[in-house]
Amino acid sequence: STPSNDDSGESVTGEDNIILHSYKVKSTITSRLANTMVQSRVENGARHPQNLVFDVQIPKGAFIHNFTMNVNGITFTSSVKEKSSARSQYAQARAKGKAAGILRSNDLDMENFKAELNVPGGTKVQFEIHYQQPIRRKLSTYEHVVPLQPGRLAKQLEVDIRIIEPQGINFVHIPNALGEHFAGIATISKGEKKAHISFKPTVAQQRKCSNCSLTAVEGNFVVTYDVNRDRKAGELEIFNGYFIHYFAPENLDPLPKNILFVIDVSGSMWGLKMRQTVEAMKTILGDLRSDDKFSILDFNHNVRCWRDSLVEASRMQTDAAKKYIEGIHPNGGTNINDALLRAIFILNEANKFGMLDPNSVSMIVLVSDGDPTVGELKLPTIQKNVKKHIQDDISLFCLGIGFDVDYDFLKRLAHENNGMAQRIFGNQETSSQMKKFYNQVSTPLLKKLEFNYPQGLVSDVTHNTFQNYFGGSEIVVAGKVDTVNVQHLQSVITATASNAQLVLETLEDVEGLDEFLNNDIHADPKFTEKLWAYITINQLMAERNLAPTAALKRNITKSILQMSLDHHIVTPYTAMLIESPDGEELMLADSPQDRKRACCPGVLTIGQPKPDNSIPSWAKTTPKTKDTLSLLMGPTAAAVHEVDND
Amino acid sequence: PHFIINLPRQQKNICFNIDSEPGTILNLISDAASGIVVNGQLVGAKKRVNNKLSTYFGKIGFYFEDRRLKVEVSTDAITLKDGLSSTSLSWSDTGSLIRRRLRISVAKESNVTLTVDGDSSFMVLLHRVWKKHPAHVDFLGLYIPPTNNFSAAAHGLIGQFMREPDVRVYNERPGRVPGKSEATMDVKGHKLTVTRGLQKDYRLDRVFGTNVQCWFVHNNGKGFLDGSYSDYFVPTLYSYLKR
Repeated sequence: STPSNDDSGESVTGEDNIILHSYKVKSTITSRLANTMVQSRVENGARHPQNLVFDVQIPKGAFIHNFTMNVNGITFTSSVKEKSSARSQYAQARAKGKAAGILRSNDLDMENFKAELNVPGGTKVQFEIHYQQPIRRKLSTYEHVVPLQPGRLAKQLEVDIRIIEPQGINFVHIPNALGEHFAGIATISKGEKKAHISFKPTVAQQRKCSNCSLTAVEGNFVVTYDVNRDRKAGELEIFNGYFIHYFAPENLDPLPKNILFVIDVSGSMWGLKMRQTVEAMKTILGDLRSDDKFSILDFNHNVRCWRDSLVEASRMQTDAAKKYIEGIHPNGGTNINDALLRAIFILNEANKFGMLDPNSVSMIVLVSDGDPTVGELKLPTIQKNVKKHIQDDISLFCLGIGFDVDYDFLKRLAHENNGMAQRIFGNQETSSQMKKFYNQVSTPLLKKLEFNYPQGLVSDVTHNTFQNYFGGSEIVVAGKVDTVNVQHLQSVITATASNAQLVLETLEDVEGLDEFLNNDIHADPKFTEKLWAYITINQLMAERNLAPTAALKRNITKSILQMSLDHHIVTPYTAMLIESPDGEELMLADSPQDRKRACCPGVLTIGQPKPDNSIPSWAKTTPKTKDTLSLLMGPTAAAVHEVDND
Repeated sequence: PHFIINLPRQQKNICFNIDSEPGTILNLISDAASGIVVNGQLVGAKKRVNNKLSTYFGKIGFYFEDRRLKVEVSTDAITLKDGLSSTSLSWSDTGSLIRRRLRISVAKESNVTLTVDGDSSFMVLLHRVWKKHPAHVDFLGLYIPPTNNFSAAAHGLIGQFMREPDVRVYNERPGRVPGKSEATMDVKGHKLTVTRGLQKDYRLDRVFGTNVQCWFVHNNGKGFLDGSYSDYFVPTLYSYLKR
């Protein structure tokens, strides 16, 4: 238990006479599903009307499912509707002086939800948003990020996080992401399967300095943890008619890799980006294992190979490769098409001539900071060319540096070819971001994985075959199970390990978790259903993005829309209507994912889409002026009907 | 550890104990002609009882030389080693590892079966004691069916009995312990005093075991075994027995 910091009586009123009474964030993670609520109680203590803003950063991949607003006792509630019907409803009845929106942000893996009200003096408003996100395991850790931006001192500030993991919790850490200022304030209490994290800085502790009126609370509150892995390779959790199968075996030797690094050395890479790339590459090359094979291609308008074929990652070869990388001077254009085709050719040839270990994993890592300017320029044609030539067992990973690269194209390219994409921010952190990404894929432990469940007993199973399993990550498969007629659920996983064919069988009682979860007041009783829905929606989004025909796309869109409505979540095909009790006033919170080329919003992939220009004008950030007397009006009807089609 | 040797032709069971120091590795089967080695490493109980420290098999190593495969079964995990690479299954998993027609099948928290070419097989049973048991530790039991096709050159504490020795037990008489009769056993040119005893086979009942009547050979199987029990010490889990 932790002591509460009730109102200390310290003044938190700023010069603008706006009082933040409380700012609370509550998260409950039930078996990797985080359910987060951010609540802010704020008052316009001035005599004149002022803007009250609720601006919350939401991790990309999270699904907003509820927002409520209470203005002087009048509660606005939200509902999720099909996007165009929400917009036409909104066009007919807008709220006066109120706006809400979901905005893209350039911050890593974040987007913003923002609600803004112009209210008379003395008005008290309580905002509350709820969102959910499946938490992915990366580098042997689950990371739950709670962005905190109260904007001012809060009489009560509280972050309360509960973790409930039936598999057992191995460790819980709170990296001091908010800075030294808050060292030692957060507390952790950890049991075998549950943990509680509490962060309640007093007003004095929130102050930037002892007599400052500004808050030092700004940034991410981060919790990292992992579940127990020392024994089972996988965990089959069944609850309320759904199953979730987590699979993250350890104690396996890595499979050898055949890896081709394809590095953009066009003129735009000159300077910091290239320096950081060289630094990252030196570490990455140094980390290759002796049974790995590799080569490097660098490209601008031309494509050069460090070696024409794959070579063993011996110390001598990696040292030579490091020297080669150091000697590169970026200049010229960008010929992505030829570079990728050459890389594919090298891998295909090596395979054809039996030079690759049959148990090895082949991958291409593309690093680029810009769109093609030389050779094939049409992105769909490049995509087609790659798909046509690449073998099914080669994975393509794409790193897009900065914002001049069409990141959505890289994402499509990667997803279509068994890989992942990652946005790299072209700054001082570029090198560490690249290394971190590489570390996620540097240790393939299994390949050709197949998850099998008895037909007839399960349905709507999410993707159940996987090209590779990388150490430190986790594969998740979900589905529906007939718990009424079935007592046990069996699964059989087959995979290829470094030196053996692996067959793993699991038999779980369908009621095995009932007692544990039903007796915990914090556990989300619908976590299995929600996780299944989120995984399914993400997969449909990715499938839609790659669908070859408009008809297929429309069908997938329909399915996503139906699932979004069924599960009451904001996706690119739904919008959130926020309504006054009498229905007279309406606000619309729309998703920013409208770009035609955008891929997989909210998807469990690494990275985030490019910032776009489609943020509705009414949702733009309001400058933080001291007094805003004008009423904020809603958007014009024309502005809201020009997007969203196939 | 206890050993029970079933002599099917003579329909007798002979049993003996080997008492040695924790860490010692005993050769159980050494068959250079078939290229199979089975060794067991001893683990000690947590406490001495009556000034005696019980030992058990804590780790069993199998080496299939012609396949270049090693299998280590410990009370923690089951590991297949092929050259420098290894793959493990834990006792919490039910599953199989298949490599060069060697199949290792693990039944969760129960047993592991090694099958070579779908023919010869070995079973290792896991015996878990409750956590924080004051004296006992987890240990392993090994079961080798007599049908395994070892060569005539097979040796080791168990391997030597693949060729069934002639055993004659006679002059059964009351023993020093009531209910445990004694007898005289002629085996391998020795005349031994043996005691009627009971041992357990845990394959069918992992908790209580099934009683197996046997003639117990004292002094670490002296006389029943070729040479002394210490002749069967080997340096590693995959070493052949040097003769």
